[in-house]
Amino acid sequence: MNIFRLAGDMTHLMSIVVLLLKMHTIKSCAGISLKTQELYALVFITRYLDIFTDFVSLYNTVMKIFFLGTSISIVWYMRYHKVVKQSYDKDHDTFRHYFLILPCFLLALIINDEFTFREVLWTFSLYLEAVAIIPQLVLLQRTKNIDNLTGNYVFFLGAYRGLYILNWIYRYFTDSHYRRKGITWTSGIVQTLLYADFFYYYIRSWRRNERLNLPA
Amino acid sequence: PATEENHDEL
Repeated sequence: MNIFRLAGDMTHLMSIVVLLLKMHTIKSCAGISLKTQELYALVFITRYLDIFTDFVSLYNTVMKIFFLGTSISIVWYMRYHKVVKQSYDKDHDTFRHYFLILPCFLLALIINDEFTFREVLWTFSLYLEAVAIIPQLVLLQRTKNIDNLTGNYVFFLGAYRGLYILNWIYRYFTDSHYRRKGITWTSGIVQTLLYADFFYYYIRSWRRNERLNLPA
Repeated sequence: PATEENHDEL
């Protein structure tokens, strides 16, 4: 474990806590894409299959349980909670996320480290995580009003990915037996690039102390 | 072995 990875995991945790706080306290999910949340739940379910078979560390297991629990409960809140679901913007959250799932699965069948059930699903979860934010970014483009919590949510998610790239660089240079992880790195870099545009407008609006609005 | 080293990250 290194500081970049720990900071990355904590930032990822923060993004989810921000979202749960928004839903639990102000009972609203305005500006949040249910499609993205469903994709994240699928990412965690397909990636953490090994939670019962492989024990890496207590930290690892606790975090997996937290990510699984929170991502599934966020989807539940947005779908079934009588108050929260009313603020779900289903007219604008129309990105057909099924078009993301199938290509990621096919790609995972072709490009993977090992053609086993678990490894293919793990690779699928990597590819899916890379594109999972797209429905959310599309929704933000459509609904101009990005409230603070939503902006912070996307910002923390992007920061977690940036920190993970620093973690890979750090491990590559310090950890002797750390192997090249082409698939993980490529997928992670693509995912982080998707945030680059958002980061630019987020930081610019923060500097100018004005409301964040993304160009059409 | 490769796999568990591969999957030590979240």
